[in-house]
Formats: sequence, C-alpha cells, structure tokens
Amino acid sequence: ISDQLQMLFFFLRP
Amino acid sequence: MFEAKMLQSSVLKKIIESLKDLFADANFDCSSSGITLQDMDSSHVALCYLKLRSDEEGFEDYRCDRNITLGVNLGLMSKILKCAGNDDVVTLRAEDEPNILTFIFDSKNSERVSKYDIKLMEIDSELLGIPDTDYSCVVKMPSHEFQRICSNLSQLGDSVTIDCHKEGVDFKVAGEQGSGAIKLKQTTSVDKEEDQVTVQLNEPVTQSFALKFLCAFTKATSLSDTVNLSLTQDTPVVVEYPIAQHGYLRFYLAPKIEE
Repeated sequence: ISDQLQMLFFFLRP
Repeated sequence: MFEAKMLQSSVLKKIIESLKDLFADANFDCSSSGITLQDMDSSHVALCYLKLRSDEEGFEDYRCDRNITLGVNLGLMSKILKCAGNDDVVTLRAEDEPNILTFIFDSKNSERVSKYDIKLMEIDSELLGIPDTDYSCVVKMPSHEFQRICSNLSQLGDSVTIDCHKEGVDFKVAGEQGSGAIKLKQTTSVDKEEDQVTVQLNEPVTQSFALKFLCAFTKATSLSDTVNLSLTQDTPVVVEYPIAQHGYLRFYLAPKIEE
C-alpha cells in the first residue's frame, strides 16, 4: 500500500 | 493605495481558473516588488505559489504604497473575471487598510469601463517556508504533453510513478484493471523550443504522486507552452508554469511513499 504524505511534513511553518 | 494595471485580463483569468477548484480562499500578498499568493488545499497535500513581479512588462502600471494582504474567495474572483473581455485591460485597486478589492475592466477601445467591488475576507493561512532546493532532476517539456500524460494515465490508476534517468523520464501507472507506461526521451533534433523535452539529471529519481492532484495542476496548461517538473527523492515535486512577462505559478505535491 502507499501512503500519501502531507506538505507540513516537508515545509515547516516559520 | 494599491493599484495594479495588467495588460491582459486573460492572464489573470487563467491563473484564477487554475487555482479556484483546488484552493478555495487565498491571500494575495501585495508589496512594491509585486504580488505573491501561497495556499494549501484542504487536505494539505498540495500547495500553490504564485509570483507576479511588479517590474515585468505584464503590468502597465503598478503602485503599492504599503504592503497589504487581500483575502479573496477564488470562486467569487473567477465569477468577476468572467465579466471581463479577454482583451480588456484589468486594474486591481485597494486602499491601504482594505476591506474591498476593486476590479476595473477597460475595453480596448475604452468605450466600456466596468467596475466591480468584492468584499475581502480575513484568511489566517500561515505561510509555509519553502526551502530553496537543488533538485536531483528538472524536466522541461511541452505543457500540453504533460496534461495528456496525466489525463491518460489517470484512467488506469490513482498514482503515477515518475522515473527520471539519464535517457529521459518515464511515467507509469498500475491499477486493478490494468497498467500504463509512457517513456519520454530527451529530444535532440526538434526545431521549436517549446516542443523540446529536456532532462537535467544530477541524480536518478523514482517517486510516486497522486494523479488527481497532478491533473488538477494541469488546469494551468493554458498559461505556458512549457512546464517544468523538479524532483528530488522523498520531497514534493514542483510543477512550474512560467507566466510570460509576469513570473510563474508553481504547484507543490507531497509524494506517496510505498509501504
């Protein structure tokens, strides 16, 4: 199965 | 006072049509250097980033005395822009502490001037820090080609595996009912620049992405003859549509990881 990651995992809130 | 006069309302129409379905409400951040917009979709899987530079020819006039943020419902903005002719000159205007955004559409022969005001919204979308990345692979290809690949492969599955290597780039899908694969070689001998496929490869990359988001991004195809895909293993893909005389519209999509 594949799991969709989220943007917050990569780009942090400054 | 903020006032920006764009030579072609069609550019703004295309930008908003590209965004309004996936990104509902967004902030236009206006400063002396230009207009930027950043937003995430409701599932926080996709992010868009628009940059329109004030010093490009696309703006006939541009004035922004103080940095302002214009919170807009993109669906409403799309409806207003549909009231403009494609050849109309569009002017956006707002006060320094704005609660409305004014659109003025001048027909080419200036016989018809239309004016619309929309109420602005308070949107507390915190901006994400998008790090500058040296991507392992950058593919430049015709935008209609990328749109067709996403559309064709989405018939057979919901994830596409993009495989960048030194000969070119492969797009593969495998679903319950079947599978598909499209291999693009680097073009060598095409005459027209916009028909070229080029792959700048530092490292090979193989990564999977949800096709429904990539198909949604390709609504921006009319903005540019070419599209740039930037990939690095285990990071979001960047789908960039250059906007001539203005800047660019970028989409970021988080990858799917195979368990």
